[in-house]
Amino acid sequence: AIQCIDLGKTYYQGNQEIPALKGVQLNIPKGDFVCLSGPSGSGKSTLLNLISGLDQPTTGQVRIGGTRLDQLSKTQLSDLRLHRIGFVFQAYNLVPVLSARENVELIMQLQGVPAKQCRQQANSVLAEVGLEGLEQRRPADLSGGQQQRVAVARAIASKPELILADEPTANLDSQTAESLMQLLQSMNEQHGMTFLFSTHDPLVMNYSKRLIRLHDGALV
Amino acid sequence: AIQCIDLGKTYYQGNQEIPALKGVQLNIPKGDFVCLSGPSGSGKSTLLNLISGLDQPTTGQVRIGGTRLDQLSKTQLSDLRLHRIGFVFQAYNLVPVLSARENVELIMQLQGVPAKQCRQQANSVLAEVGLEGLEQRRPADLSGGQQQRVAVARAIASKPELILADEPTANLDSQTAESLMQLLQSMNEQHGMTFLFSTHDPLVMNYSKRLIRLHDGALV
Ligand SMILES: Nc1ncnc2c1ncn2[C@@H]1O[C@H](COP(=O)(O)OP(=O)(O)OP(=O)(O)O)[C@@H](O)[C@H]1O
Ligand SMILES: Nc1ncnc2c1ncn2[C@@H]1O[C@H](COP(=O)(O)OP(=O)(O)OP(=O)(O)O)[C@@H](O)[C@H]1O
Ligand SMILES: [Mg+2]
Ligand SMILES: [Mg+2]
Repeated sequence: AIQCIDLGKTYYQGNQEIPALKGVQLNIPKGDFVCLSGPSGSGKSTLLNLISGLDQPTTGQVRIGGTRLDQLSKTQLSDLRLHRIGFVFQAYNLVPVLSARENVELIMQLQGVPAKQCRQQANSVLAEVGLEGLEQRRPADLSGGQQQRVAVARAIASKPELILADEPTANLDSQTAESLMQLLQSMNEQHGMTFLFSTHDPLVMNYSKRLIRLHDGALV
Repeated sequence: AIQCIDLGKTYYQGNQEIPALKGVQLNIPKGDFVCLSGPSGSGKSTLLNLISGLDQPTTGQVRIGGTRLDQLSKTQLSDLRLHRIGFVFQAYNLVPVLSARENVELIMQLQGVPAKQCRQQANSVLAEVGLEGLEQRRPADLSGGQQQRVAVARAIASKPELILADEPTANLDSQTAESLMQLLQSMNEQHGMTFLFSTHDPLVMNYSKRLIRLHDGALV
C-alpha cells in the first residue's frame, strides 16, 4: 500500500524555484491497478521517483506498507527498492554492456536468487513480453519498443509487491501494448501485485481500476 | 523527394542473420506528409536510418532529390545530413552537457549561421514547441516529453527540406502532441518541407496525407 501525505517537490535552477509537485494526497491500497495521467511536465515522473524513494520530497512524506521512507536508513531504503519495488523508467535505463537476459537477471542476482532460477525466470518473462529469441541481444541492437519491454521484464521478473511504471507503452504499437497490459493485469489478479502507471496511452487507462490526474504538479 | 529502390537491411548477430528490411519500394514526393506505422520491431527506425544515410543498406539504394546516397563521399553525405535533412531520434540523442537552446543551436552553428540569428531562431522554435522558459535547462532537468520536444525543435530549427521523425510524440499527452502536429503541418504547408514520421500514435496518423505500413520488414 502506498500513502502520500501532503507530498511536495521543488527543484532549484540557479535562483529559480520550480514547484514540480504540490501537496499531493494519495492512497493506493495493496493490489490496486492505478493510472496516473496528465500533460507533459505535470509531475508524473517526479511523483513516481518520490514514491520509489529514488528521490526525496521537499515537503510531506511517503509511506510504503505503513513505513515512512524518510525514516529508513540508506541501506534499508535500497533494500526496499531491491526486494519490494519494481521500477520501469521512462528512459529504460538498461545496462548497455549486458544482454537483454542479463539486464533482467541482474535484480534477481542481487536478491540472491540461485543462478539457474534467475536464468529460467528471465527467459520466461522475456518470452511473456514477446521477446523470445532476443535474449542475447544488447540494448543497442534492439528496437525502441523491444528495449522498453526489456525494461518492463526486468521490473516484473522477481514479482515484487509494487510495480511503478513510467509510461511503459510509449514506444509500443497498440497490439504489443495490449498484450503487455493483459500480462500485467494477470499478474495483478494472480499475485496481488500493486501497479501504479504513469501514462499518456488511453489503452493503459482502459485497463486501470482507477485514474488519477495531475496538472501543474497538483492532483485534479 | 525520397526514393527507395528494392531497399534491404540485414543485421548480423554472431552467425545469425536478421532481415530487418526486405525489398522496400518507396516514393515520397517533395512536400509530402507521410506516416510510417507498424508493430514494434517491424523495421521503422531501420528504414529512417537508411533514408537519412545514418546507416547503409545491405541491398538496394536510397535517392534523395535524385542523388544516390551510396555514390556520395563521406563528406558529401554528412553535408547532405547537415543542410538538407532534420532527424528526430527515437531516443532523442540530446547532448547532456548542453542546454536545451544550445542543443537546438548546435546544427545551425555547424551550418555557419551567425550567432545572434542562431539564438533567436532557437528561442523562437523552443517557444513554438511549448518550451518557453526552459531554454537554459539541461536535458537531465527536463521531463521526458520536454526532452522529446527539444529533439524535435533541433530538427526543425533550420527549416531543412526533409524531416525524418522517429516516433516524435511517444512521450507526449494528446494535447501537447496535437499542438506539435499542427506546428509541423503548418511548416509543411508554408515552407514545403517534406515530412516522414514513424509512429504508433493514431493522432499523428490522422494528420498525415498518406499512411505506409511495415510488417516484419516489408511494406504491406
Ligand atoms: N543493431 C542491430 N542488430 C541486430 N538486430 C537489430 C539491430 N537493430 C535493430 N535490429 C532488429 O531489427 C528489427 C527492426 O528494428 P527497428 O528498430 O527498425 O524496429 P522498429 O519498427 O523501429 O521498432 P519500434 O517500434 O520498437 O521502435 C528488430 O527486430 C530489431 O530487433
Ligand atoms: N532535475 C530537474 N530540475 C529542474 N526541473 C525539473 C527537474 N526534473 C523535472 N523538472 C521539471 O519538473 C516538472 C515535472 O517534471 P516530470 O518529469 O515529473 O513531468 P512528467 O509529468 O513526467 O512529464 P512527461 O509526461 O513529459 O514525462 C517539469 O516542468 C520539469 O521541467
Ligand atoms: Mg515523465
Ligand atoms: Mg523504432
